[in-house]
Amino acid sequence: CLVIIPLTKMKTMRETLREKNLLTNFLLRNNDDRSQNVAHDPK
Amino acid sequence: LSLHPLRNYLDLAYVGNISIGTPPQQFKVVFDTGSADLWVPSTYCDSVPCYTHNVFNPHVSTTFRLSGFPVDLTYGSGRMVGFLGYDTVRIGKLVDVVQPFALSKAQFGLEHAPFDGILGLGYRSLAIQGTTPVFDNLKKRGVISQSVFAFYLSTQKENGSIVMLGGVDNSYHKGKLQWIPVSRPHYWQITMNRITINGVAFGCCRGCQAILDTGTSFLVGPSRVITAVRRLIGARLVDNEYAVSCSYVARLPTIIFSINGNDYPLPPQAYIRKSLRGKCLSTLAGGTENISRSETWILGDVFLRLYFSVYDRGNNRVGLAPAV
Repeated sequence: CLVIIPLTKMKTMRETLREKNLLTNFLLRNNDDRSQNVAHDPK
Repeated sequence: LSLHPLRNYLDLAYVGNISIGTPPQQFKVVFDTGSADLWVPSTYCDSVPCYTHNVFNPHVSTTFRLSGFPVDLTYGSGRMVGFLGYDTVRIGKLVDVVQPFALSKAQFGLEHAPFDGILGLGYRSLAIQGTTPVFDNLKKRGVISQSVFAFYLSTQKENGSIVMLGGVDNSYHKGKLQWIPVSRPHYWQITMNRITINGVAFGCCRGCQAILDTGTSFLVGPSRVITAVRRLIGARLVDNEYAVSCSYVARLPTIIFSINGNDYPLPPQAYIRKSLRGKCLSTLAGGTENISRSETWILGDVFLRLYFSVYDRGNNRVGLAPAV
């Protein structure tokens, strides 16, 4: 009954944005701290 | 309309394959313990991310049923607006029929995401009101025998990470699983006793809450404590990211999380990661002060790569043990 699903470790969005030189702009718009929020649950 | 916890998928890395519909349509999703909804892009979406990812076409699925209930999931680095439907979801050999899921009509900020959608494994109270999350549906339909799932996240290799559904393969951890009661069945939330660095308490002085979250890559805590830790490890803001000198990493202190009578050390090699360009970046982030009034930490992949984690819905408890 145990089902094992493989997970693949992908290149992160951060690395992709960095490669495209888009990361600094992105982080300016979402500073790292705030963007990591798991906010209060509206329920 | 349902608004949801803000999330940041900037650093998400672990994705798995599922299919939705008959005949099956394939998607890469994040198996995410920090949320409880399943959503994928759809043919109704004309946002940029939907042209760079797989999209679900309900018209070619003989088992699709429309609900139409509007959905709005907002993230720290993106947003998905869509509507609800029902269809057959296949995860490995598990067949999950009449599963509610959201089809996106618009997506913002996810064009470079290494995944198509998200499969949430949190508790039902976290899901879109009135919907049944995937794991609850699998359980309800008797598709899985044990109400448990587990994660093994590899550190270096691209492959080798797995999520287990319906049981636990104990060969993926060392020693005994240490069970910790869930303090509030919503997120996978537990009570943490203390956090110490070099024997000094750093936050969590009177106990605090910790959320085990495979959908967050970083270690996230109250901003003021994270600022103090960054100062302690000498992290500097470079191009809007906190970096340390790579030659210094080995001498940085270990962060110890004390949970339910056991210590879970997090060495600097775990909370400092090297970017593809060779910079050594901190994976500590602040911002949890607005999750709840009590102090809360998010133990993301940084922590979950070191510790094999089991999520036991049957007994509302989490099991942790050092990963192999």
